[in-house]
Amino acid sequence: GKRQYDRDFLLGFQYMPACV
Amino acid sequence: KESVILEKVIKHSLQSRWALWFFKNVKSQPWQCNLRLVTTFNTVEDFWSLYTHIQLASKLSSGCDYSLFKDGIEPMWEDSRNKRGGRWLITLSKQQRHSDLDALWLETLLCLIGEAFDEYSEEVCGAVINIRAKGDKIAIWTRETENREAVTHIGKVYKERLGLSSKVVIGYQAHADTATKSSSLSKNKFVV
Repeated sequence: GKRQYDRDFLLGFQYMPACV
Repeated sequence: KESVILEKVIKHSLQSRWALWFFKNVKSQPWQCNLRLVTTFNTVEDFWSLYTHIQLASKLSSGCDYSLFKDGIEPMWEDSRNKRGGRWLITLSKQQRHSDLDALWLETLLCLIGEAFDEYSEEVCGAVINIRAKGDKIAIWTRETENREAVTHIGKVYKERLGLSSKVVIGYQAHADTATKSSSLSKNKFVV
């Protein structure tokens, strides 16, 4: 199926530390 | 090696790969030389690492644009995927650069990468933000003006996602019309 993401889900990743 | 494998497992893939373009107006150069591909990404995590490392739109100088397009589509009318299409255009007042611009652009980006337009997301080519002294503009570009149902669905969802009041009317203009007229005079093919 299509990968649909709502805004709250996407915003939840905003301040996650980047993978190194 | 393990962390590379782990990264692949835990990153969240987007439906499409997206390309960010930057335009800086240098009048001595032809238009296409002023347009640069910054990078492409196809995961939620890579979107944020890009977003947090680039200048906010409100901090760009006048004459600059950001464009986010599906990878393979160039952010210009002439591209075969754009030329029969048009754009839902949001025009902002000068004051809104400081109050609203960055939030509206981020919301636009989240609509794109999150495929917010349901079965019509395939109609979306990309989005553009123009930073201009006389007033900034944000637009979502779609591929086919004749797909009325898709275009109006995208417009309705977009207006709702931007949190615009029902009193505000936004218009959709065909690129073919914008290309032949002064953009401010282009007539709206649809409004929501």
